[in-house]
Amino acid sequence: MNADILKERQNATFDVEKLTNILDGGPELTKRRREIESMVLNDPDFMEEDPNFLSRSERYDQAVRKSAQMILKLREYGIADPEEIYCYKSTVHLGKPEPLDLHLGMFLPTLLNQANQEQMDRFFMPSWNLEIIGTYAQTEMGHGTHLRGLETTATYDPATQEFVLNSPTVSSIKWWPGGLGKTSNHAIVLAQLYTQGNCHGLHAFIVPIRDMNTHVPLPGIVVGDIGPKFGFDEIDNGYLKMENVRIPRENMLMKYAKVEPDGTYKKPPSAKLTYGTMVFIRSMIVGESARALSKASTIAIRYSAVRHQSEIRPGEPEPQILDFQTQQYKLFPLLATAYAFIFVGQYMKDTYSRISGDINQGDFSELPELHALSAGLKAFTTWTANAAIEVCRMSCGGHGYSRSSGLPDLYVNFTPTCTYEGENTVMMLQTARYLVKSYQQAKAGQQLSGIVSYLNETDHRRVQPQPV
Amino acid sequence: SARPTVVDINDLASLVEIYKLRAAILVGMAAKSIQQELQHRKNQADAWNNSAIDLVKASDAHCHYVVVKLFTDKLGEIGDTAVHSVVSSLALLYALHGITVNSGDFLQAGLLSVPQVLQISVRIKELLSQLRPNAVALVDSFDIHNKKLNSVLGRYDGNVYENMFEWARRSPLNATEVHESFYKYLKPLRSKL
Repeated sequence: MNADILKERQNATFDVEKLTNILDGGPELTKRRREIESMVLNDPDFMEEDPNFLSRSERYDQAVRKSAQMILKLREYGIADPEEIYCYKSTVHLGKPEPLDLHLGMFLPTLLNQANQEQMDRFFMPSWNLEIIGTYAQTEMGHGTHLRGLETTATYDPATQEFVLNSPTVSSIKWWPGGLGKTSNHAIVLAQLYTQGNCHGLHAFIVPIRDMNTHVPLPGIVVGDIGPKFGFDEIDNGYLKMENVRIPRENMLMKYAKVEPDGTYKKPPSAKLTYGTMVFIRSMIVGESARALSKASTIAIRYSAVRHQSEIRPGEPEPQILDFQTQQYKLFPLLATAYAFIFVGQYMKDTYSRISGDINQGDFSELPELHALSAGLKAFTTWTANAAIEVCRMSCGGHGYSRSSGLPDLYVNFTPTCTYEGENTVMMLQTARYLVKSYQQAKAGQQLSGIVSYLNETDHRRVQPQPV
Repeated sequence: SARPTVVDINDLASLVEIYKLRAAILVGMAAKSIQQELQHRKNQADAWNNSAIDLVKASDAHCHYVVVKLFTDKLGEIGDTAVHSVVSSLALLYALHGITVNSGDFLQAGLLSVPQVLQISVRIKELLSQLRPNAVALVDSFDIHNKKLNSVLGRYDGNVYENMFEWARRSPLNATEVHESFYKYLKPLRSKL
């Protein structure tokens, strides 16, 4: 143990274990988390080559191997709790994204939320058993956060009772979905539904894209990897072009909206139904911000305790750089922010599970507020954490530029959170829409509830700056 | 009007209050911007777009208030005195640092005076010194396993240099003492010069 860091630990004025328990949500959860971590970290099947020394293809290959092992062992150990699956998975892949992320995190949940019983019977078990490996193809080369702009079409043909899926332009090619390029053999495709000559907006369709035995792309399907990115080296983000591909009517996810055999369209009971998945994902991203910032500040602060540099008092030995006020001013507010975001992440998770219970009972009353809050906090926490990781990296001087520091990887794998699942500025504007609407209701004398109720107080609350 | 709130910069509840008021004021300003645009005979969509900067600022302030509020609320759940003390210092630092970064909003809204903002800077420096002895223990509390942290600089044992040198030696470029390019290109080059 390095002497400096040993001394630091001796100087602590509180019990680290007690604070760890608070961050985990209790001693039992700490114990269970450590159990799961040690199951993985002591398992020779998960030993890996240092990805920094591998090519992109080798990194993808290694990630797929580990994911396959992960699926087998999750079954073998009977780990089914979502939190524990997440912990197991993030330990297997050391916090990096992995090729099955969208299959586990989007394809399966969308089936659960949007498939009717017949579709569940047909698709869920093959997907659970990885016969079907799915992804979620929404974003197009020319269209992202603004969903109404998506161009892919699904035109119903009553003569054959099929949908014809088509990418009408180059900008409509599905672009970015994780696992789309080489891993998946099915995709849930978001497309504009046309039936009986009318457009009924975006709906979800299960589209087979590769032969389930040979994995060769099916006729009319042009699919592949979009090439190297800033990070996400293990992920085959892909492109998908559909050339008038026909799928059975029963492949449109019809738990809510429906198309009858003759092409008659039935609207879904509420436009808010798709909000649920988005709100869930965005709430989880708040937790990602906390985890990334916790890692970055751990690296920067421990290294700042070990590194000696320059001098504070002439003639004295080189001090630890953590003794410089400027280093403290860079790092301690970020450390405080990491704690803040951990608590906000806990709050969002608890609130989401409370409200999703209400939604299942058909009570959508708190969904708009949660939708606005999750959008805003996703943007607020990811922008802050993104900038903070870069401050931590530069606080480590030249060695922060080495991949051995872990900080370059942390940055390039975190920064997509600022643009995926809703580009941050658009998210902030979505939150603003809810705030302005609430403000106008308050002005009209309506009593607000929830986290925006302070807008009722605006007029008559003033502040007396305290004489110093 | 109600008795004005006195701001005590050492009191988190008081700071939550001014973050709340800052958010309310910025939401009000954004709403008023839209109204003004509409009065200039703009349609709703253009009025919205011409107020977008204010709208984003208002949302940012709202989220900032929510984070400060939730951090403060969490302190109420921490029973251990020593842990409560150090996490309270973090919460105070987070709130005060956020004010210095956005001091224009608070001054413009009359929520703080200039002397108070200067006092906050002094208080932040005190908090930095106060937190210094616990900095490593606070990151240890995240309990991130070395393998998940995946960093030679952030190793739990602090043995950075030995392990950085070890890591570099494993780099594929060091698989041979002399890289093949020497024989393929540099050596032939010499004989041609």
